[in-house]
This record gives sequence, C-alpha cells and structure tokens, in this order.
Amino acid sequence: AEEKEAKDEL
Amino acid sequence: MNIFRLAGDMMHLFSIIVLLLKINATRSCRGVSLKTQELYAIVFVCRYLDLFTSFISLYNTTMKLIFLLSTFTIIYWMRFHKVIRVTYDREQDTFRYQFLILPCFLLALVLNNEFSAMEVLWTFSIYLEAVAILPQLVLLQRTNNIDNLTGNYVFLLGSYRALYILNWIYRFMTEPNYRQYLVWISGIVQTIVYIDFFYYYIRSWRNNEKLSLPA
Repeated sequence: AEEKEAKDEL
Repeated sequence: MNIFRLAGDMMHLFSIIVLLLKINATRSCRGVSLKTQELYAIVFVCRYLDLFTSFISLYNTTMKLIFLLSTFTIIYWMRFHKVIRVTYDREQDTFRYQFLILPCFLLALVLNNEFSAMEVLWTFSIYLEAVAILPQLVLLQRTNNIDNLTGNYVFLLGSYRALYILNWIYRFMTEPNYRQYLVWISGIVQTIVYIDFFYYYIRSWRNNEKLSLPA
C-alpha cells in the first residue's frame, strides 16, 4: 500500500 | 488528490494540447525542440513502466496514456509528417542531450529509494524531467520571433511542476508519513530552470510585446 501510495503522482 | 495536484496535472495537459494545436493548426513545428520531446518520451516511458501492472485510478491511467500518446504523436509528426517535418529547425536544435541522459541515469543508479530496475528507471525519469526542457529553452534563445503558442507551451509546462511543489507542501503538512525527498528536490530544480523564462514571459506579457529570450 505504501509503495502504491508513493507512485500515485504523474 | 488536492487542488494543487489537479491544477498541476491540468497545466501539464493544457501544455500538451497547446503544442498539439500549434503544430496541427499552423502545420509547423518551427521553434519546437524535438530533443525536448524525445527526452519527455523517455521520461514518460521510464516513469509509467507500471502502467499495466499497478492500477491506481482511472484518472491516473488515462493521464499516463494521454501523456505517452501525445508525446509520441508529436515526435512522429516532427520526424515523418511530410509537411511538418520540413519546418523543424534541425540546425538550431543541436543540444547534445546525451549529456543530460547519462548523468541522470548514473545519478539514479547511485541515488534512489530502492536498487531495483523499476525503481532506478523511475528515479531516472524524475531526474531527467528536471532538465528535459533545456534543449527547448536553448532553441527559444536562438529562435527570434517566438510564436505565442510555443511560449505558452513552455510557460504551462513550467507552471505544472511549480504547482506540484505546492501539492508536495500540502501533502507534507497533511499526510504524516508522506516523504519524497528525491522527487521534491528534483521538482524544485526543474522549476528553478524555468525561472529565467518565467521572468521574460511575464515581462513580455505585461509590456504587451513579443517574447524574446536574450541569447
């Protein structure tokens, strides 16, 4: 989840 | 998603729309740097490798696809379109971007959050984007009589990352464990690169005169 959250920007 | 992030993404989207319109409407890419477009293609490919493996939101996937498709379309037009390609300033757009690509890649090998292929390439895309506009800025200095749409393109592109900085500040204050030091520093460097352009762009807009960058 942390990993996914970190890459939520373009 | 906060208002700064959305505004930043919209500025980025508008910059690409303005560029597509400029090239398509004027049938010309005079003053546009193919090198910057190719650097951005590398940035998007390396950053969106997880496009098909990790789904975050429809918005996220859609924007990634738009950025990828539009950049490759512009490159295709500038290289192969029979009318547009002849308007490309080949002799002026001479920035040797291997001097940007290699250092950014080496830095990404050394300075990253995790030494894995995906993470190093993602970090490389973050560093490369910070300097990707340089060939375009150099070309603008060499191009007299910059047309408004090209100037607007660069201004919108610069303002998108400036708005992202506000987004990072907002997230830093509201999300306790949100930290992206490498992205933050790179984004600040990217915005600093534009400051010179912003000054001349806003001055030309205030004085209602043609935009021109000093050589």
